[in-house]
Amino acid sequence: FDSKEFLDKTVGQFLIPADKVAHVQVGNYLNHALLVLTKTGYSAIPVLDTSYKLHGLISITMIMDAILGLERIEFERLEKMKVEEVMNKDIPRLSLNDHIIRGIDLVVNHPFVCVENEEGYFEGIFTRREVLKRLKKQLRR
Amino acid sequence: FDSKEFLDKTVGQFLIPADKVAHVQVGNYLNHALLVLTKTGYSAIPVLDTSYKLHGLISITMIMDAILGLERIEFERLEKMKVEEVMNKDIPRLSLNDHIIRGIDLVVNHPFVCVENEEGYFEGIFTRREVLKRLKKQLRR
Ligand SMILES: Nc1ncnc2c1ncn2[C@@H]1O[C@@H]2COP(=O)(O)O[C@H]3[C@@H](O)[C@H](n4cnc5c(N)ncnc54)O[C@@H]3COP(=O)(O)O[C@H]2[C@H]1O
Ligand SMILES: Nc1ncnc2c1ncn2[C@@H]1O[C@@H]2COP(=O)(O)O[C@H]3[C@@H](O)[C@H](n4cnc5c(N)ncnc54)O[C@@H]3COP(=O)(O)O[C@H]2[C@H]1O
Repeated sequence: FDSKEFLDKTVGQFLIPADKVAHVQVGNYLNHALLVLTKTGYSAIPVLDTSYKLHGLISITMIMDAILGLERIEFERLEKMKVEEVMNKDIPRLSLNDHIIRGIDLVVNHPFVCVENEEGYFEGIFTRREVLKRLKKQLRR
Repeated sequence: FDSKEFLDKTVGQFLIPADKVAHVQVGNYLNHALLVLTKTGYSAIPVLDTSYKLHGLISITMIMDAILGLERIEFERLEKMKVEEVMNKDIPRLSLNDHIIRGIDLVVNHPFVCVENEEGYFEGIFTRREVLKRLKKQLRR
């Protein structure tokens, strides 16, 4: 096993770039977010604003939780509530130049982590799959 | 890096046992599965039969896909369709004695893989988190 494959790499070298990442905007209604999540098949995606700054994550589970009433599923809320009322704002963030070990620490408990630049603009995501793909390659040597 | 931590281990040593894994049954209606998925917060869970044999996986995305009509979300289907009509039956499976590298190969593309015994009874799940937890520990040495 050549741990150099991991130990001298940065987060940026494992990045899924922003133009390949499905996202929604803070001002979108929940029905739009539910459609994007269902059609792309992703369980959670980043939430950006119109200037491409990162604000949080939204998942299909968060949306279902928000509309699940005591007696029935309150579907009319999908057209009344906005993404910013339901999203998770308390998320870990990475920078392109972070050492890879900081990324690996975070994906132990998060399926993916958003990467932003110093001004808070969204750069892309760091995913468990990219880490596991390289682990497999290394162990197979 | 001590790759022995990985190279001489079996899938069983990383297992989340069946009694800790949320699941639904093939005969449940979709509204029951949607409730279990939303309340546990898991994006996908195993589908078993009454004798605890593994039949497939069901996810919140599969359920939303099944009820998303052209004009509107057809919520009445949640009480009419069953889990077995919507679940994914074509899933990878592992055995307790499989070498860990076979588990790692599979979690590159699957967030978790179900483990079953020779007769097909469900034993538990092998997850990305368990692999990444140990990778982090090893790299930190
Ligand atoms: N369309 C697709 N094509 C190929 N494989 C697919 C796929 N959709 C899902 N997968 C596989 O399933 C894993 C879990 O997807 P999930 O949507 O739950 O969780 C995903 C999703 O929430 C987010 N994600 C990944 N790629 C994304 C993208 N391009 N845009 C937005 N979110 C993304 O990051 C999480 C972890 O991604 P990761 O790649 O490690 O792991 C992915 C990947 O291995
Ligand atoms: N209640 C909770 N407590 C602590 N952490 C939580 C959690 N729910 C989710 N997570 C974290 O989020 C990751 C993704 O969860 P997800 O539900 O999309 O995807 C999960 C879920 O579909 C399934 N899974 C994990 N544990 C399960 C369980 N006890 N019962 C049923 N399914 C489980 O395996 C996938 C991968 O799990 P993994 O542990 O690698 O990765 C989990 C874990 O790191």
